[in-house]
Amino acid sequence: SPRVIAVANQKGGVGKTTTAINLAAAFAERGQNTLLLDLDPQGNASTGLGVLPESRDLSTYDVLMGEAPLERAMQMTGIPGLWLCPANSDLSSADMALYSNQNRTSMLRDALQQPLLGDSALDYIFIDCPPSLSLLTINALVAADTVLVPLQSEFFALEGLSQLMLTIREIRQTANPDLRIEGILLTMYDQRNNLSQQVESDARDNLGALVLNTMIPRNVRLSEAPSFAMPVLNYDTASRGAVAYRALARELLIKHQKL
Amino acid sequence: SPRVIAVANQKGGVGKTTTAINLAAAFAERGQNTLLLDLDPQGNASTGLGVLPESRDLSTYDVLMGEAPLERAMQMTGIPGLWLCPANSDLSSADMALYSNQNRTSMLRDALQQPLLGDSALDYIFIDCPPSLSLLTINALVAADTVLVPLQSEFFALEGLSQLMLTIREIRQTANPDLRIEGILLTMYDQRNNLSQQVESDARDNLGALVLNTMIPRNVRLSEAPSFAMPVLNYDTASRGAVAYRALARELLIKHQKL
Ligand SMILES: Nc1ncnc2c1ncn2[C@@H]1O[C@H](COP(=O)(O)OP(=O)(O)OP(=O)(O)O)[C@@H](O)[C@H]1O
Ligand SMILES: Nc1ncnc2c1ncn2[C@@H]1O[C@H](COP(=O)(O)OP(=O)(O)OP(=O)(O)O)[C@@H](O)[C@H]1O
Ligand SMILES: [Mg+2]
Ligand SMILES: [Mg+2]
Repeated sequence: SPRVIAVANQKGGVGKTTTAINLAAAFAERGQNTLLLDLDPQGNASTGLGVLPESRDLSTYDVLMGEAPLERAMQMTGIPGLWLCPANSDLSSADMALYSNQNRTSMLRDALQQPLLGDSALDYIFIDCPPSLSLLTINALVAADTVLVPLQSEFFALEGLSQLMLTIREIRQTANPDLRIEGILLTMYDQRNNLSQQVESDARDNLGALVLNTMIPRNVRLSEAPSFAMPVLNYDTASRGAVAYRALARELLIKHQKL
Repeated sequence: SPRVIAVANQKGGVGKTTTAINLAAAFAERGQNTLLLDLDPQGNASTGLGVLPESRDLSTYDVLMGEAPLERAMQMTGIPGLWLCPANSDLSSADMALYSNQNRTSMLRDALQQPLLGDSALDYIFIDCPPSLSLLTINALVAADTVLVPLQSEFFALEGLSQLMLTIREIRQTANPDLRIEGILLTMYDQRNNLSQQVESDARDNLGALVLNTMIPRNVRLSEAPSFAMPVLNYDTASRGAVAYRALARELLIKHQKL
């Protein structure tokens, strides 16, 4: 069954969606059948892959609440080997809807147990999480095999990390004993900037080998690509952003012994 | 009684905390007695003003739940005329704790009814909101006179705006008929970058006079200041970030006929 990687950090604007879109696309490029599941009511990952709001009839909300099977909600993107389960604003009422449900933290895990994709099964599922530690993100952590944590190279970003690590440990002790950290990914890294270098050295000192070798540079092509409804790999294949996300895919696939 | 301004946008990382800290400091500099209320479980505004986690005994959580009066939880910052009501991670359980409460959307409004500050009453209260449309942000919108919306000059930022406007209209129709938009503030604006110019022209075309004249440029001094536990006005008074937030304070105080 597919490896499920949650892309999570409750700090806002750290590059979760940008990482989920471009890393999923880079995995697909390497021949891995990949699903991106948009778990954020903002629906940025869905928009960034060109799926308009009016074509999100079935969405992650329906899958989460057990009202539609995943294989009916997921749709093809323009990129071979990359599928999307889109999000819409229904998701913003999920927290309250789940609150009184007995299985409120494991609804997503149960829904992901049955991904059938005809004869070619999925290799990876990436989950783009919203900027909070609410029931949506908890569901992702319970469903996931590993968690990829984008860490913006800024002062406030380090502050939230310990809270996230505590939550991951709590989930491991209660609902998902196999949950592991895929890695901590430094994003929007600007080597001319002292703050970036300081955050990098703090992270590597405190978190050691959890910090991935690949760092994503600040690169305007990454923020332009979503307005053209495509990953940066397709928008500007030679950009520093595209090169970095391909290097990240390679680093992770080697770790998973797929390369 | 003080004017309450919520700084809100469910999109993450758009500059809510940076705006709340620096605008509140600029108001205090202009002689307005100002309170910054940190309503984000991340506690970034509290950290950015130098209030360490161990000195947040009484916090916004206690005030929100009606367990402590505001004037006991608020503390002085190093800046004359600027007070802080700090946040800690207790706030992350507020949503669930409030869920079954009859007055779950008006708890903050009730708590702000009694700000006594000895003989010098407060002129302004700024509320730094978390990146979601959860009960915490709803409480801020119900308690507020106006909402200041930081809008990052990026593609994904525009997408969330319509959802926020819908929520504000809903609150105005149900719980807070006097709620108005203070303004939409363009942040991290980079005039060399097409995307910034495009977001600005889209915003001014669609939102007209709601978009404030002052724009906040991308300026590294703004992101360095929190690591020195002070607003940029004190960290680097001549920086483009400091100049912009002082200009914003002036624009708003003129609008409020205080200048
Ligand atoms: N490496 C980068 N270089 C330049 N811009 C970037 C980079 N990564 C992300 N961005 C831009 O920064 C903004 C924030 O990124 P993104 O939306 O991916 O973060 P997020 O963590 O998903 O935000 P949220 O917390 O709202 O879900 C976006 O406008 C995005 O285009
Ligand atoms: N004008 C600016 N120029 C450069 N950096 C900025 C600017 N405004 C904010 N930043 C930096 O960008 C990051 C995001 O800003 P900030 O934390 O204020 O956003 P936020 O909306 O409060 O985030 P969250 O959604 O997590 O609450 C921070 O590291 C901050 O220091
Ligand atoms: Mg996102
Ligand atoms: Mg903030």
